[in-house]
Amino acid sequence: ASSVRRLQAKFPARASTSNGGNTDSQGNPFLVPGATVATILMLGALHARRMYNDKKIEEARERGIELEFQPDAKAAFLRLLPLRSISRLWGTLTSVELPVWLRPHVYKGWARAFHANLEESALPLEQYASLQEFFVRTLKEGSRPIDPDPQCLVSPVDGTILRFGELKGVRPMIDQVKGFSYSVSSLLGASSFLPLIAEGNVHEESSEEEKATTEKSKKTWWRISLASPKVQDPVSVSPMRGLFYCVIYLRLGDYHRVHSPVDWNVLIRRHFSGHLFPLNERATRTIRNLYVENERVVLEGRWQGGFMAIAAIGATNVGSIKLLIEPELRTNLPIRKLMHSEQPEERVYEPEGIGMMLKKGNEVAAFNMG
Amino acid sequence: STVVLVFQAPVPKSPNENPSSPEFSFCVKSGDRIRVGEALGRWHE
Repeated sequence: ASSVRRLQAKFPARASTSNGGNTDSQGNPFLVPGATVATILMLGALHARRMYNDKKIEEARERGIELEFQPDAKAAFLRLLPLRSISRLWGTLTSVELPVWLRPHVYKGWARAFHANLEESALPLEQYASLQEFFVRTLKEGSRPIDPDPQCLVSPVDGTILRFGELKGVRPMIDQVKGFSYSVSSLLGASSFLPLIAEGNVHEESSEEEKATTEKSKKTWWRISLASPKVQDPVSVSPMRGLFYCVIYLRLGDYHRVHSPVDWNVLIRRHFSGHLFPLNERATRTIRNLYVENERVVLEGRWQGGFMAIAAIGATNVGSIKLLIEPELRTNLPIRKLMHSEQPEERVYEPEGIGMMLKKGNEVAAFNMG
Repeated sequence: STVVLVFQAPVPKSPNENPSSPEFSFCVKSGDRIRVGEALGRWHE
C-alpha cells in the first residue's frame, strides 16, 4: 500500500484517473510498470515476512519450545476456499511452456526463493519446458547415494523430520503438533492391515491377533499373514516387532520424488481424495486432522521387519501424486469427477499376496505441482 | 507435501530380557534435514 501511495504521489495524473477524474492520462506509460512494481514489492514483502516467521519458528525449535495447536479464523476461512480448483489452476499455469531464453531465469529465481540446488539437476535448465517439469526434475546419477548398511531403513524423500517415534496401544495416534493427534488407522484407512499391538503385553497381543484372525477370516491369505504374523509365520515370533512412524515435510525447493526406504513388497494402494489444505508449519498448528483430511496415496505392504506403509500427502501447491508403479492413477481430479464417498479407492497389486517388489532406493512416486 | 512412514521393526521382548536381541532405533531428531538414501534408523544385533 505504501508503494502504491508513493507511486500515486509521483504520478498525480494516474491518481486522478483512478479516482474517476479526467481521462487525459490515458496511455500513461507508467501505469503498467507501476502496477507491476507494486505487485512485485507486495510479493517480496510477503516472502520476507514468511522467511522471518520461519526463522522465528526455527529459533523456537532450537530452544526446545514446541508450538501448540491453536485453530484460528484464517484456518476456518481456508475451508471456504475452492482449494482444489486453485490447485488445478496453479498446475495449469505452471505447466505452460516457457520460452527457452526465459527458462534459466525463472528456475534460478525459483531456486533462490526456495533454496533448491540446481547443480544436482539431471538436465541443463533450458531443457525443462515448464516450471512443472523443472519441479519434478530427476537428479544426476549418484546425487543420492543409498546407505549400504543392510540393517538400516533409509529416508524415502528429501525433507525435514517433523515427528517420529514408536506407536503404542490398540489405537495408536500420531501427534500433528503438541495438543492435537490423529489416529494411524484414519491416515492409512480403516481397511488397513496395520498390526495393532496392545502395549507391552505379549499374551494380550496374541489374543488380539487371534481375534483379528477370526474377524478377518474372509480376507485373503496375505492379509491374514500380515495381521497375524505369529499364526502364519513362525519365524516372525522372534524377535518382537514394534510399530514406528516418521513424518517428513518437503519444502518447495526440495527434490520431490519418493523412493523406497527398504526392500519390500507393495501389496495394496489406497487413494483418498480429500481436501488440499496447505501443509506448511502454520497449517499444521491451525487445521485439525490436516493429514487425514488431505488428498493422499497410501502404499501398504511388507518387508523383512513386518508391516510397511508410506502415505504421500498432497497440498494446495503440490496437489497431485504420480505413482511410478501405477502410472494410470490420477489424483487431484476436478470435484465433479470425484466419487461421492468417504471410502478410499483401493487397488490390490498382482500377483495377490506378492504384489510389486521394490528395492531399497527405487523410485516409487513423485509429487506434481497442482 | 508430506510423507508419513509407518512400519514394524524389531524391538527387544522386554527391557530386562536378552540384551543381544535386535532393536530398532532412529538416528535422526526432529527438525533435521534429511535426504533420500540417508539412514532414518538402524537395528542391531
